[in-house]
Amino acid sequence: MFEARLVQGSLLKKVLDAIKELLNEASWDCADSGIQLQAMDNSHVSLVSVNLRAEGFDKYRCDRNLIMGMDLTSMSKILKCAANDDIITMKAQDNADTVTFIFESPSQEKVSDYEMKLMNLDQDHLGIPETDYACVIKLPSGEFARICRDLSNFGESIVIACSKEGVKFSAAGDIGTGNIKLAQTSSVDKEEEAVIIEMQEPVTLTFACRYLNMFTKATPLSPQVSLSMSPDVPLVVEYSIGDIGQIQYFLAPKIDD
Amino acid sequence: MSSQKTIKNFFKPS
Repeated sequence: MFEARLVQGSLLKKVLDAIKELLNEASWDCADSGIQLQAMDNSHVSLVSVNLRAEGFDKYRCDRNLIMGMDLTSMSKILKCAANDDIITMKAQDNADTVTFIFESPSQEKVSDYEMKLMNLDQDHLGIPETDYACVIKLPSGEFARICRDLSNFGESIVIACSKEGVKFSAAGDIGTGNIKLAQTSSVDKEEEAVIIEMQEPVTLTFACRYLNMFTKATPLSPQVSLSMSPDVPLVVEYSIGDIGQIQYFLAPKIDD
Repeated sequence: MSSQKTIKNFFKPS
């Protein structure tokens, strides 16, 4: 028996919004410790990893490890039927071929349930090595979304250059070039408005705008985003999911031939 | 010219 109840159901709706453009289908691995999803996009350029801790749920039970392969378009359609303040419960029997989503209004006066067929997915699972990144940049997630959107007007790629002076995002294309520089904030009233740079050594890497823009669909999940970079390894774009977990996007850099 | 590698170039199947 698997059952996970989340009073803040809107978080799950936001998680789906954050992955459904990148992934058509994926497996949710349910275990005693929580729920995890790892999947590559169709072109295998990026990898998405979602981690929802068992303690983050208001009720969590997982008697046996369970892999639930889901069509994310279908799952998203179902979650669209939940109101933002609904309590969401996911339920499945051991060895089941369906999962049930239960939505309860905060007053408990309306209860809906939707059953969805599960899929058998044969997906590669990649091992992500522990890495000490040369640069970790924390910035407001809305600012990052704005930068990616603005620079996408100029070219297909964004160059992210991090040094002790700050971080510079640049794009170049037919209409010209764009550069956006962010300095580390000296003092801020609110922590989520801060730009914080932890740097061991300067790093400059180039990434595809298309993917960065898809990652920023996670913006509603968290006021801050962190970008971790090291030379010649994938960028990690990480958003926290309330207090219950985090979503990480790994994007392979573009490399000079 | 820069080219896009796949993520599999960096992370091995576990």
